[in-house]
Amino acid sequence: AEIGKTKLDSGWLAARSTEVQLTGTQLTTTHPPAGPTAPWMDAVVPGTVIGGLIDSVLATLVKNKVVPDPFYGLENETIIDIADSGREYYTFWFFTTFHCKLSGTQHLDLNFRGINYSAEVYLNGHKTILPKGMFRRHSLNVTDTLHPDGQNLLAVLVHPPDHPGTIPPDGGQGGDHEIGKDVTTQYVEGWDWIAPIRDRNTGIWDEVSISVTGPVKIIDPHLVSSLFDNYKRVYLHATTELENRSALAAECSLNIQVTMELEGGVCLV
Amino acid sequence: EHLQTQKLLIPARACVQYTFPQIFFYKPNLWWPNGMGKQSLYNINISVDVKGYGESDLWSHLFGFRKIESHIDKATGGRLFKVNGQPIFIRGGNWIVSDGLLRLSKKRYKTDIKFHADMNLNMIRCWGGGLAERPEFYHYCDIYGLLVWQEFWITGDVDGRGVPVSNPDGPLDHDLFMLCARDTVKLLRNHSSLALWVGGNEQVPPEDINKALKDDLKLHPFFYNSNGI
Repeated sequence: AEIGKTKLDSGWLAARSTEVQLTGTQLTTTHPPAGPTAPWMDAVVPGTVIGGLIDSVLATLVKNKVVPDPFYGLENETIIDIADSGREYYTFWFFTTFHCKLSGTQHLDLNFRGINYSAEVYLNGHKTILPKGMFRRHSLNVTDTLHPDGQNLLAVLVHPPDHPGTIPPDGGQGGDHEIGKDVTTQYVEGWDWIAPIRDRNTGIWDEVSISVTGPVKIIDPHLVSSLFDNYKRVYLHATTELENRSALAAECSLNIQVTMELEGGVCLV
Repeated sequence: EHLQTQKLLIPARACVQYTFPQIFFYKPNLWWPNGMGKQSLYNINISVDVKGYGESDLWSHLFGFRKIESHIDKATGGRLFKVNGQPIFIRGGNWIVSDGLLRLSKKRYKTDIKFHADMNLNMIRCWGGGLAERPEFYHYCDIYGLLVWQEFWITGDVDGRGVPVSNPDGPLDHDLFMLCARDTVKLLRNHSSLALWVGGNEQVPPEDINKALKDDLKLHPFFYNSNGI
């Protein structure tokens, strides 16, 4: 497999959890969904249960005309609010497959850049919990749970925020403010000119990707410049974390290269 | 002269932090906000090769050399911003989210943010009731020269000043708030357009969170002498 990141943003299916009788282990081993047949539907990730463009569920529901588009008129009023439906109603399964065949000492990470609000990940029958928090990334080293034939089954069960709150009859800023108890975006109970978001933007709301590395992985480099002599004398300071995932010490060459794209595709190195 | 290689031995199953020797640039092209000059950006590529294996991982980012500073101006009582030593008159816009249902895409961000630049604005304030905006948002702010004022997820209305008054101590899990804040800073900190982190909207975060944020986000002493003449 080639070193680098690949986004998983196609071929997703979604289904309401209360309509799926199978476990995550069964979905990712013996009983994967065959395709967009009820209760499963086409969905695209990232996105939230209700909204998202490239989205999982409400966009799909809208596309399939199951519910009206909340962006027009008072249609939002016709979509049941999570306070009335209960959290299970907006707890959704997302399912996809991906192909990846590693060579000897390669490693694979499964990355979620944003989950609202917590999730359970099943990959080929193995379960991992993604803890709560809308604004945190998750990176799982899944090297040991990949299928030898390279074909992998991924299912994610996403749970809404713990405190979705109830929208008072007269609305108001942030509804009954319950949402503020969680570490999540606060406008979703309604604000000034924003109508309440019925699922509180539950979902895989940001990028999902897999990244292939060799034994050593680069993590979160930090770039800082310091500037002197009226900006004539400038230094670039770069710090990075590095993780050696192999059982042997790794003799590394670390390279940093700075290039400037000039007009006309000419590069200054 | 802008290619550097360092040797490093990493023990088995270990996680290390490594700082390259600083790289010197003479009169590099500086990054300027919209209306003050070009938004010069450099491609920074970091890669690691492992003996006996080859290239193990690589990372790249567009980076602009600039110095952004701000302080409360005694004369006006307002926050005065400087970029590369030049005071800048802030023409800013409020940003809630690109779409309430999080219909987020690169194309949408590019359109929204270019629109702000075309309106001759030079700052976007990301409201605390919305999101910690995404790398794609910041990428286009880097490209079009929009400085970003990014608030964390605290608002007066929901945290202690609303009607009814509620959540005076913010979210229930302060450790989770700080974990998310630290991870968000790591996600966004290399963007040239990031000008200011702000605790929340119309509200100061609970004391312990506010103190932790200030501690984590203060300038590293090493850089205090930066920009000395």
